[in-house]
Amino acid sequence: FGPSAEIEILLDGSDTRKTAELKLEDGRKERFPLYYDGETVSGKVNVVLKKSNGKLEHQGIKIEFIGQIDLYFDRGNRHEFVSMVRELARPGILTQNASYNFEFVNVEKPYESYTGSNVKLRYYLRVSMVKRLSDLVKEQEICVHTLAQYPDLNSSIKMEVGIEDCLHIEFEYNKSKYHLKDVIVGKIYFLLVRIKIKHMEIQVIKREIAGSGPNALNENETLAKFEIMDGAPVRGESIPIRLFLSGYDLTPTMRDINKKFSVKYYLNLVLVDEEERRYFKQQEVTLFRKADKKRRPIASN
Amino acid sequence: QEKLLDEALSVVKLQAFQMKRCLDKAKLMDALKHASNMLGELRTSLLSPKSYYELYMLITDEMRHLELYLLDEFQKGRRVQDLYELVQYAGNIIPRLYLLITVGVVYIKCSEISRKDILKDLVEMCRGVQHPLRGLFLRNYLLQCTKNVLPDCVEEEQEDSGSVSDSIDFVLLNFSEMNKLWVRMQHQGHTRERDRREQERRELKLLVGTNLVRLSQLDTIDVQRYRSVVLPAVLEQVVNCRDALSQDYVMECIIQVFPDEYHLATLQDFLQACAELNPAVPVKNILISLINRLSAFATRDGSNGIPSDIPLFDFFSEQIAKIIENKPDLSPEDLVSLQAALTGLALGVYKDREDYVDKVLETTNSGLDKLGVEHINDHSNLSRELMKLLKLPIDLWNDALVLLRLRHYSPLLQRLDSPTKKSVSAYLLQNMLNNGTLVPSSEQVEQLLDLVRCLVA
Amino acid sequence: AASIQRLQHKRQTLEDAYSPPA
Repeated sequence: FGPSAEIEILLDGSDTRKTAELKLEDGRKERFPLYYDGETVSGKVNVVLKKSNGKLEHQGIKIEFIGQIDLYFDRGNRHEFVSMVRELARPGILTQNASYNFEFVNVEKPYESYTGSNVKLRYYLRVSMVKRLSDLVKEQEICVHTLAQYPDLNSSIKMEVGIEDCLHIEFEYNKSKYHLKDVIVGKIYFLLVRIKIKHMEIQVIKREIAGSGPNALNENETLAKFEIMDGAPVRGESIPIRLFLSGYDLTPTMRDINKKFSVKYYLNLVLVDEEERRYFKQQEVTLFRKADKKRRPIASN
Repeated sequence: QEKLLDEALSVVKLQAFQMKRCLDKAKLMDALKHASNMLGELRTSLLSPKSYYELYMLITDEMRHLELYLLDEFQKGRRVQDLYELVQYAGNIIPRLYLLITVGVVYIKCSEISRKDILKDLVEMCRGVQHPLRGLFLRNYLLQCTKNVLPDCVEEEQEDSGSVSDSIDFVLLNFSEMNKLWVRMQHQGHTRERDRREQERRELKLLVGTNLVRLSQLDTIDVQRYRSVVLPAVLEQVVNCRDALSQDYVMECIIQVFPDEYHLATLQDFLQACAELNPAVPVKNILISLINRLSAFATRDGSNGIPSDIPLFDFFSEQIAKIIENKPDLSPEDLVSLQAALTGLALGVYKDREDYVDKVLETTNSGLDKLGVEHINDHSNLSRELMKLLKLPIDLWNDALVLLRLRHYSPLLQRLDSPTKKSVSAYLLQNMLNNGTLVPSSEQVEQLLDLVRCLVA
Repeated sequence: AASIQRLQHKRQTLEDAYSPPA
């Protein structure tokens, strides 16, 4: 009883390759090898027979590289946006342990790995040994990051908002696009204050939109609450903002990924008065993953 | 309040204990977490200023321990990467800024980043705390922590090390923000609690004054810099805040904290500011304080006296005249005490100028006339003040014959009630006996007997 | 440098600084 062999997937360069954390569906985090778009995914598949003198008949062994989007509310449907297959072995009988090399050259990985509230985007290798009764399958997850390099001209966000005769502020954030380890530098200038403010904070809100049309599911999550002011200012007061994004668990902005989902980020400026009334202004910002300076260049053709 | 304070102190002691334990085990991140929890007690709105101060003192004591630990680590080469950034991850602003100040000072002492940049950053980032009480204490912490690291040289010794100009900017900004918060305190809460708030504000005045003390401790601030940079900036805040309590205290603070030579060099600016103060400010006390200081300065052993190009008596005389003119509600005793201070100045600094003293006496007489003072009761404040004034020339000249030459001394003496008049007259005669003052002419004898006629007839 | 970045703030007038809260 039980599987007659164990399948191992060993990736090339795993001792030197960086790993990255991925959130699993149950909320736990695990580290997986990190790949980028265009990188070759190669390695070795080991088949280890349970019984050393046993025989294992199979109808073929293959390995697939899959990029897939799962919508939790639509479990039956998996949306594969990348699917590549390599045959490792033709049908036959294994009488001893076997090892097979594989290589997916310069694989396109257009999107970043993502685990969210209602959607998951993953990349994995799947080895299948086809057998008469039940196939032996082994999967190996990898993590993919997408890098962006925005032009130097990254306009700031500056706006005046208010409630007539009550509260007027001018807020400014130094950029509209921030990388994940960036700093939000800004200020709030009070033009009119006729309410008793208790404190002010900035929230970083992630909005995940899974699916499309009337069935789309919106999930908002407040990832950060950062107090920027304690007490009541008067007119003319200028309050500095300096919020380090590296302190929070953020992903890049993802827009209409494979027409299946989006992940957007908002800065929510919230003022709370003495009677716990809340005044807020939400502003979308773009988050992106910037390349580390030390990263190895992507292998070219 | 006691119960609330006890609860807060218990939390602080526990968190401080945990913090130290973590530091002993070199677990800095955990220690910072406990420090942050401890500092979180300073977010309270429940404590009175007095109780808050107690809490603040205990916490800042414990923070000193953290500072020393970090200094030690840095100096041993075990510097924590990006610590200045790390402490800014704290979600609540009060713990964040206290930690930032502590780490910032360590960085300054270990020359990690530009000293002037850190100082500038710290004083600017404190803007985030607009709550008057919490803001005052936070900025006081900033001032105390940076006490020994403010650059005090005319030019930068190294790149980005800063100069005294940076220190002046730092302290002046901190002072103006603290004064603003202190003044704003009066508007917090219900009008029926105004008196209590006023009292609480008085208890906190030292926090604001410490800024001026810090400025006075900068050795490279000379008269020129004081006149052109420091005093104008301070006076600008004082005059424009229009708050009597702040004006009264800060003006007094300026007099006490800065050297007398500086006051001599900036007399007109200072007196001009006095004229612009809130009518509720007891300007006479400020003037008297200044006059007395300068008199003492002029008569001190080793002093060069008042420079001849500074007409000190004229300045003060004019200023006092302006005050009297602009304050129709000035009480007679206040008028007299002002004139007494001026008399003291004249007698101390310009001993030979009898005309100065006579002028003061004349002004006093006409002032009392304008106020319609006809009869001065024996036990009144006015009587006491006038008696003080009249005794000054006796004490400082020790020569009754000079008194006889003052045309306005006798008319002023005659305003007093009989018992007081006798007392002053007897004081004069006793002074003559003690000093062996001989009256050489019959004319002078007549004048003397006329002066002390209340004893004769 | 990132840890001390700030935007230039507008200077508050003395009138505003010391006026009672509106």
